[in-house]
Amino acid sequence: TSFIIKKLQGQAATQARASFNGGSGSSQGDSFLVPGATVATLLMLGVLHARRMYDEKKVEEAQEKGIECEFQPDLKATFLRLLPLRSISRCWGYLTSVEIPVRLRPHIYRAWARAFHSNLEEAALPLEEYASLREFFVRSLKEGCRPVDPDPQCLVSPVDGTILRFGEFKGPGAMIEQVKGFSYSVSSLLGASSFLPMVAEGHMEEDVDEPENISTNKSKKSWWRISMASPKVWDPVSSRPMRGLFYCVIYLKPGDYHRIHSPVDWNILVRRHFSGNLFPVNERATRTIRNLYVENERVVLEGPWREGFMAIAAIGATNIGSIELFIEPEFRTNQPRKRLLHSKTPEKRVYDPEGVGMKLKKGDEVAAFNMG
Amino acid sequence: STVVMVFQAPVKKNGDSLSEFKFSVKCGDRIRVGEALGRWREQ
Repeated sequence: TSFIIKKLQGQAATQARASFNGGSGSSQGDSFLVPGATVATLLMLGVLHARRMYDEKKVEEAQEKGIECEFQPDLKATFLRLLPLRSISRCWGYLTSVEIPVRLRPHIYRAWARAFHSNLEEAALPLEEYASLREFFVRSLKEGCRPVDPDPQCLVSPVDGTILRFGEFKGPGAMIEQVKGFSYSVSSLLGASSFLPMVAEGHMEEDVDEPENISTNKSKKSWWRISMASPKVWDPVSSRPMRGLFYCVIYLKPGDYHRIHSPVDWNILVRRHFSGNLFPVNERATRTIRNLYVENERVVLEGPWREGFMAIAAIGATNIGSIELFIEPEFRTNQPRKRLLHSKTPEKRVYDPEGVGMKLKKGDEVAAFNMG
Repeated sequence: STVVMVFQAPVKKNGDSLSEFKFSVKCGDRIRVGEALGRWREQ
């Protein structure tokens, strides 16, 4: 900005001399206004960027000292609610779907990798093969890049990312802290019709049959009970350990590998799609937007595994508004809404065969996030 | 984007069984697909 100001001052000085020597003051004066507006805009952008960097530095210093940032809604969060974020997200998707000329592709993808710290060595295909940025974004990795932990008694990460929160639910009311000072309930994240067992229990069948917030019609309970009827669950001897209910929140940066894999061997019985809003989900948004994960568009996959209940919620964001399911290729998210007031009830699908669902092995590809 | 996992896993039961799920990560850790989030032991 200082370089531009010097340049413009020099230019203004020469023009002033020229006008003094009889040039036409008015046109010279106007031309000076244009650079002045440019400089003012640049200055404003510079100030905003400097302030944002200062805020981020403050947050980082606080985190290094172990000080947890508190939830503080601000004007920007309120302003975001007024924006057509879903349309903006779809426009971004159209933009990133534009086919890039082959000779430009490596340069553009290397620039993206540099900006977002992606590892290009792992991309399964040569960079020229990705026709658009959107195709590059949802790239798969070379064989062997993500070995699955062979320990049969471990649960693996479904995605690349940063661990934001994890823990065990103890006592009634399963709440997850979005950020210090603000929590959201798991049943609102997974949906009221979730089979979420609400308390730690000694036997799965006790709770599975009577989950608190589920409509107790016999057919639904029966096939859920059947689907849970793995030998482990029906073991009459109460030597089996109790089961706790745990959670883990993982944040994916724009440069991360964005495919979702199976964390254990499990059966996916049901998929729920909540077409909510598409707020950004970066660190700042989690500190300022209330109920961020419960309001954003998301897809919930639910089913049993050998140790009980398993659910994965994939939550979209403004820049990454699409969630594609490899187990349901025709499924789409972030579609234009037919009605202004969208219903809060999720669109649901039960996978065949009913009560058994889709069988997945630990490490199998399940879904992918994509732009737009 | 964000992924939230909610799952059941074994916990210690009145001390007589030694199976208990424990996370093997910390907040802020970078993790990759296939790496262990947590383990339990049945002895």
